[in-house]
Amino acid sequence: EAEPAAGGGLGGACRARRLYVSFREVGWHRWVIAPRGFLANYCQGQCALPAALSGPGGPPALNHAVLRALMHGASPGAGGLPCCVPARLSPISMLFFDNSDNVVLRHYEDMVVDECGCR
Amino acid sequence: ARAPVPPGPAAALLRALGLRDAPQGAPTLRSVPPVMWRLFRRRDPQETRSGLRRTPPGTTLRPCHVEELGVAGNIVRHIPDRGAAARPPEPASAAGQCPAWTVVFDLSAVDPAERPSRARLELRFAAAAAPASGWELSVAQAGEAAGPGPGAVLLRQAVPALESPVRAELLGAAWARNASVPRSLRLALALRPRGPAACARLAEASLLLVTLDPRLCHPLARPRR
Repeated sequence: EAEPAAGGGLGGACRARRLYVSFREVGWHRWVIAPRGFLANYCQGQCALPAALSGPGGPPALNHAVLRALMHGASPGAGGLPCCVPARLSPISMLFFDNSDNVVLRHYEDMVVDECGCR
Repeated sequence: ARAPVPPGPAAALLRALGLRDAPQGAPTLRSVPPVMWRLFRRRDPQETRSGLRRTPPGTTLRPCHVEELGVAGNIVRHIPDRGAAARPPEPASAAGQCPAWTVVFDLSAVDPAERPSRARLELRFAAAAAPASGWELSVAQAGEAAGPGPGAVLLRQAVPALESPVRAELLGAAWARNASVPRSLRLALALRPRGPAACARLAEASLLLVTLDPRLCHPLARPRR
């Protein structure tokens, strides 16, 4: 269940968008006890200037990304724009049954996109 | 020779999550123990988060640490006793020589790379009456035979009452702290009254195992010293 990008394409600045991962949709609901799903989110948007510089409070821009965006502004098509990718992620915990009938609680890093950046 | 069939994306994803195969589903007659629900609710960061809002400062938990149990770890397993079905029925309230019970825990799901940090034996007993001076629990290694013949005693501990679950830490007693988790664990248990009283009955046994898989513990997430 994903938030559509503005204008149906890559419109708008690079930022995190809502994406809910449902374990029922994935087919894992028979063994995952909790949660039923989680807000994984995803990154989408343009990394042209000034978005590539990142706003206040956002992740620090990589010099390489800024220069690449500058280069693209001066000469579109040369190498393209920087990529809009996860810059800060957070973990989730999952409670599930394994194949030995154990109830398992596992902690997984890097499962939720909190912040995106141009890289 | 035929090349092995490459695993599909689902299998690769499961392996990345530390699972060998996709679990088959919820077993029948197996409920989720309250301790596991408690640990999950405490650990789940999305319990305190909604939408894209950041987790408020001060609410983040130490990564790779199980706060409620006070140990390092990122995997907690509640492992049921496999020996219950093979145990002969006990006399209702035999006095004198109390029976010993063999409990068996299948630990084959634990990866050799995981480092154990807690192995808590949890026992529930039923007794008609409690002796004034309480009970004594002894845990010994059990042989491969089905009989309850005990081997070397691993630990003994006083049990004042049986109303709440009896807990015993096995790490460092059943196997060395710095050793890998064994593939299975067979223990001989005995609960003896410290005074004249009828024997208790073992109602339920389980193992709460906490391990740390360093591959799932992001190095950047660890607090800097």
